[in-house]
Amino acid sequence: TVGCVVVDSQGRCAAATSTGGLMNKMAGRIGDSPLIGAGTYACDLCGVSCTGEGEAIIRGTLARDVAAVMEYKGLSLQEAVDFVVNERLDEGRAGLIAVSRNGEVACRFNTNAMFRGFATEDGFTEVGIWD
Amino acid sequence: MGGWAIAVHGGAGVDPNLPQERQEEAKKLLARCLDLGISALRSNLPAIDAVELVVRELETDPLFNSGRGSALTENGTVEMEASIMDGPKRRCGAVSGLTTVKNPISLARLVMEKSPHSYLAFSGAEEFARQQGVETVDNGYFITEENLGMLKLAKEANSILFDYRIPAVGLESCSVGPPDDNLLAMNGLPISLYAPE
Repeated sequence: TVGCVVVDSQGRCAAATSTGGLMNKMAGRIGDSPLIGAGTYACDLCGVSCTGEGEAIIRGTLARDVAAVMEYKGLSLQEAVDFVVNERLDEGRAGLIAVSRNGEVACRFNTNAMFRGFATEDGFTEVGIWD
Repeated sequence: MGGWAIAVHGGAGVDPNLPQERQEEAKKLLARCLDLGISALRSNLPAIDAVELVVRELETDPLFNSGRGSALTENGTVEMEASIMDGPKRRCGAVSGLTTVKNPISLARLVMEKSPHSYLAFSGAEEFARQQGVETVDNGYFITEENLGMLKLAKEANSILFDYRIPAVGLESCSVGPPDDNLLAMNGLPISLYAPE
């Protein structure tokens, strides 16, 4: 699975996710990537893209929950991302990237690694794989 | 406003034995995609255009599990899916079951922009792709030798793998977690948790 989340200079957020799914999956299987609210979500507050065990991401409505805990619990982006990965995946394994309308980036994963990259307007750039 | 920002990912869960040069290849692709997004944002493209642009690049490169290089179904074919969402008005588009569309994320965008719906799948999505004149290719375009090898291993292990990289020595030894982690099942098939997504 691949994904990208962006907040632009006007503070608008967007998210996009694309995948081939699981190797050896049953034909017709649909995972989290096309499900708005599970693998992909964006609103006024943030943009989120997820990857990992699709079935766990679907059950946990992972992407929407990041926005919801920001909206209803008043958590910051990183706090929301930490909360969702820690509390919503049960035994599932997944990771996600997120941006907020304030120009923050955040990421979290409970797998052994995640291919990821970040950049912000103030010059911060990072590309990583391992924990 | 805090300024623009961008994040990209290429999948969670990585084969612990992934060779160094493959890791460098992956980092180079991620960096290239970041640069693409950064120049789009510096040219004041809206966020929705930037995410589509970057994911198209990731779909076109066979390194990660999307577009060309997608994981294979049990039948050895490719069925792709994607979704996109624009924050301000929470507009969204999604597609599933694509077999010939070269860039699924752009079809998802067209579902959002040019259809009265939010989600199209399988033959309906393929028909919409033809109506919209998006670039289509034979299903074989998406299939790579490496993934054919992965599928073979997955079938031998009778398991579903979350991603397309698998250690040369087979599933059992790739686990990093406690042994019983590997016995979790999904849909009746054993899942190897540390076979990467």
